[in-house]
Amino acid sequence: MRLKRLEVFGFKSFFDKTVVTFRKGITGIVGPNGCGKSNFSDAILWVLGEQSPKSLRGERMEDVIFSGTEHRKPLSLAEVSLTIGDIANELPPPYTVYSELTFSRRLYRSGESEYLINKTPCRLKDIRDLLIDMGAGYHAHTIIEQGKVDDIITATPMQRREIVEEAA
Amino acid sequence: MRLKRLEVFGFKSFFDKTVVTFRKGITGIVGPNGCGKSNFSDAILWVLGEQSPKSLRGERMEDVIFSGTEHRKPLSLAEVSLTIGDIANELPPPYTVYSELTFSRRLYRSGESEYLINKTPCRLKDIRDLLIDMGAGYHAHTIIEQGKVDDIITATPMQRREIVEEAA
Amino acid sequence: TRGLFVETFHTLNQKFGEVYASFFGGGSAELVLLDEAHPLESGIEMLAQPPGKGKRNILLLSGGEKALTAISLLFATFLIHPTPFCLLDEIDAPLDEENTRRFAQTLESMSDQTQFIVVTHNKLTMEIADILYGVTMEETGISKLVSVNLKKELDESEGNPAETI
Amino acid sequence: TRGLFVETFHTLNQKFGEVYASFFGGGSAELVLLDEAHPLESGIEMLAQPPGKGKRNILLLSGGEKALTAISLLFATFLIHPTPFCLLDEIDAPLDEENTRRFAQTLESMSDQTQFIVVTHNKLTMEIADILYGVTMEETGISKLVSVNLKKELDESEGNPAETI
Ligand SMILES: Nc1ncnc2c1ncn2[C@@H]1O[C@H](COP(=O)(O)OP(=O)(O)OP(=O)(O)O)[C@@H](O)[C@H]1O
Ligand SMILES: Nc1ncnc2c1ncn2[C@@H]1O[C@H](COP(=O)(O)OP(=O)(O)OP(=O)(O)O)[C@@H](O)[C@H]1O
Ligand SMILES: [Mg+2]
Ligand SMILES: [Mg+2]
Repeated sequence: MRLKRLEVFGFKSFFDKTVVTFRKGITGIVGPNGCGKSNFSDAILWVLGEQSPKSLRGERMEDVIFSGTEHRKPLSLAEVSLTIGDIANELPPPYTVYSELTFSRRLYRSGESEYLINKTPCRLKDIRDLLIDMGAGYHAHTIIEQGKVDDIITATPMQRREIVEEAA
Repeated sequence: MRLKRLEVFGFKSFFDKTVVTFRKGITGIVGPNGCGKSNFSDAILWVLGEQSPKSLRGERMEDVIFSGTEHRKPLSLAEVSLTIGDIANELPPPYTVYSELTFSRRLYRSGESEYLINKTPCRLKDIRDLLIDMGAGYHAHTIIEQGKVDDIITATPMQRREIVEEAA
Repeated sequence: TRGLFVETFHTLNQKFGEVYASFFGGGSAELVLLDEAHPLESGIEMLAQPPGKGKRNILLLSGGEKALTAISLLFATFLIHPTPFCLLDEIDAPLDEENTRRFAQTLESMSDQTQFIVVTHNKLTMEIADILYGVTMEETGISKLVSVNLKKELDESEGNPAETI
Repeated sequence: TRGLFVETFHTLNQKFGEVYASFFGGGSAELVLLDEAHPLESGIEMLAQPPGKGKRNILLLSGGEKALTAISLLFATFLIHPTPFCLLDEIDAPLDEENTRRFAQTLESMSDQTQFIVVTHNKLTMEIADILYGVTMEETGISKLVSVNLKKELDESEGNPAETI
């Protein structure tokens, strides 16, 4: 499988709808302090189902919705869509026929949240199950947040066991 | 007051006796990963009286004694001396006459430790009291260890209070 | 699954040692089961010894050595259990120039099996990117992505906008 | 001492705001007593708002913004309570080029009242040092200090040995 495209709208500092296409190999993200690089990586962590606001540097999940600047009012909806292509593994019905899948997640300021696969509402569990079917289930290993690289070194032996278990 | 000289011997990766003179203004310490820069700063933290092995990245205080390489046997003594000059404030007797003071700390593998002022044995309390007389008592504010710069941001409100209280 | 775990643990250890030695130019690293009799419940210790240095507690390692050791383990898990994509946010920040080069080279060699998204401030890491996006705030507080031409970026200049709708 | 604490707290807040605005080119930062009625026991909250951005929880700030905010508070305490010396170990690691320059300039302006010892990998910070020491391990595992001629260092070369006995 391969990441093809990410669409971010109203998520953290991404006020306007932003679309980014990924290539094979290495995609570099650069820019000055505070411009939104880690927000971009938080968007990927979020659309893949992250449930803890703390892992997104917030206190409540609503902290991910664009909350305004000097010249722009807060929004009431955050939406991120991740399109995945080149799917090698056999997927369960009804997804067997698709060559591309788009996972979406929405959060309204009311607290209501939605998950979608190819624009059809689904449950978080459906997204998680599909990710495991595609071999990307161990997302704990796939995303290393800023400043967290040596957590495995300072972890306790039992915490280290959990990390190794996910990977093995 | 001003730091004049540091002598390190048998402390962490400083096997040979090393003497460094400081200038007014800014002294820069550079070098590749793992060469001993943070060990150098640990030596200063230690000679000023640090009591927690954890703040020196060890488990027991003996971890600061040179513990060998492929070609060198471990040592049984670590010693650091810090010479301070240009002392402006009035110091209590018997130190009133001195224009320079040298604080030393030794640790033997047996666990025995010694503190000295101008080569005369003293107590840790004597060093701490003199530092306060010279205006350098708030050492928590004078040494920012690697990776710890934003601890004040992630601290709890009560922890933050302690940090501000020391400085104020 | 006990047999499976022990077998995978053993393979992970082997790869961990290999990647570590390639990063550090020698030395050794391994994971140790604290309670060999109960592998499925045992805590795991980590040992790492840079080449020529003594054996000591991993907490005494330097900032850069700790990061490189952690990256060795991460890459070792990818060698056993290839993951389709991986996102790294300034993982190269503690590394000096030499280690950044080694990290970048290894990343490049793994990028045919894993798709990497790498956030970095380091020019040496930027150079190995197949495509580079710059995140800007032309309007304060509003992030936009522009695709950047690497050659121009290193000469500190602008790029053309990505599809910002 | 209650009056003294409140007065110092107030001055610290003023300086914190000033240093912060000089680093970020505007914006505001302050410390807030959670329980104004009991200043000597109250916890302290911190608010920081980069210029043009909305007010939000400081945990949502970026890595570089957090570091620069913390450095602003540190330098503010030095303005109120000058400290004779200060040791900073890679405090500039999360900063981009522009912020590193601002940090280096501010450090330079404060270095006539405070003696700084700065560990860094960043060439922009090295440039402001009055004297530069390189730590090397000519023999693996054994640290030595050599005093370095900056001009040569930036061209990646050796230095003459410090007094290593
Ligand atoms: N919900 C939100 N709405 C609007 N802006 C937000 C929101 N959450 C966070 N931000 C802003 O995003 C900025 C942080 O962005 P981010 O952490 O992505 O920076 P970065 O590019 O990773 O920087 P660095 O190089 O310093 O790590 C902060 O200034 C913060 O104010
Ligand atoms: N007691 C000791 N005896 C000998 N060597 C030691 C001792 N304690 C630590 N070391 C060695 O010191 C090295 C770490 O040095 P230090 O943390 O100063 O590096 P650094 O120059 O700060 O590197 P970085 O740029 O990665 O932060 C480790 O490799 C460790 O093995
Ligand atoms: Mg960031
Ligand atoms: Mg260090």
